[in-house]
Amino acid sequence: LKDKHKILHQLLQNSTSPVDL
Amino acid sequence: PMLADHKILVGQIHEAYMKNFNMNKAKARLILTGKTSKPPFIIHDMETFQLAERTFAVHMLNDDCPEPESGLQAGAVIPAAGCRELQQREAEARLFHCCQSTSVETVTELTEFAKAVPGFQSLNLNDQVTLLKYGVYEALFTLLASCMNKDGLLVARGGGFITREFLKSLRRPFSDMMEPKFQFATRFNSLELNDSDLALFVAAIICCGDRPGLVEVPLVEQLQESIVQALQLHLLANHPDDTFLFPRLLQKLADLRELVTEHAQLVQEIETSEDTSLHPLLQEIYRDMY
Repeated sequence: LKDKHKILHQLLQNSTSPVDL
Repeated sequence: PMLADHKILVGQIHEAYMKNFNMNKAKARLILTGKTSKPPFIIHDMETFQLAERTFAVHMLNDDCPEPESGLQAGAVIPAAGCRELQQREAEARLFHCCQSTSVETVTELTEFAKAVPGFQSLNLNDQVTLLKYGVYEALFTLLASCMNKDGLLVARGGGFITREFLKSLRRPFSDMMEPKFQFATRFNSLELNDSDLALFVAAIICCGDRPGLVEVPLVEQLQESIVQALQLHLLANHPDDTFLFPRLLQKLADLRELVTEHAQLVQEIETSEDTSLHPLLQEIYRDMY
């Protein structure tokens, strides 16, 4: 699941400013 | 103690909602009912769309609030008849990209909101991903309803209003994109929920124990149970004259699932037929979804 959802993982683990999305 | 607990939970979820979403129903309704000093710029055809695009882009670069009216004279180029069709196709593709950017922004807001729901971050990380993967589009279409009335949709953080007729007039498959959302919004808005009700409903959408692939189902169900119970008690207190509001709202969950399934199919069709690329975050969400 982690490999297929890297950005979701990243959003969940970091505090976001809408990152480099 | 139960009553006190549920009130605390309601307060926490409402606060998370107000803090994390740029637009809310109260704000949207003020704009849609003309109660703000500056009305939104109305996009009703390709020309007004292109004017809005230029104006909003300039103001976004300047990190300023959009003021569409002031930029109208600047770049108002009306395309010659010969290249109109090509320009129209390009404009439709750009419109699709604008929708994607808004979706990405809302997904990030929803993620932050979910993280602030008490108990969500204690769940298994894979389960948090699963809940977001399956919940964000249902939540997104719920939030979208706040920005809609029967005639159109607020865009660009309330700076623009895109008409339903214009969206319907686009070429297929783009023309099929928003109409089902308007139909859902009309039914959903008739329930007259406010932002505190919506906050709990969105939390209940995300914390849902029957998403495919959840590992620790009982923990998610426990969280879901506390949110749904808080929602029920809150609706009874907040809408004492509407005793069937809670069951009616639960029925909307099924409508939302159907809406997302149809939407995912349409996006796939657009990706294939229009040769457009989907944002990586949205790709993750749609991949192997249903």
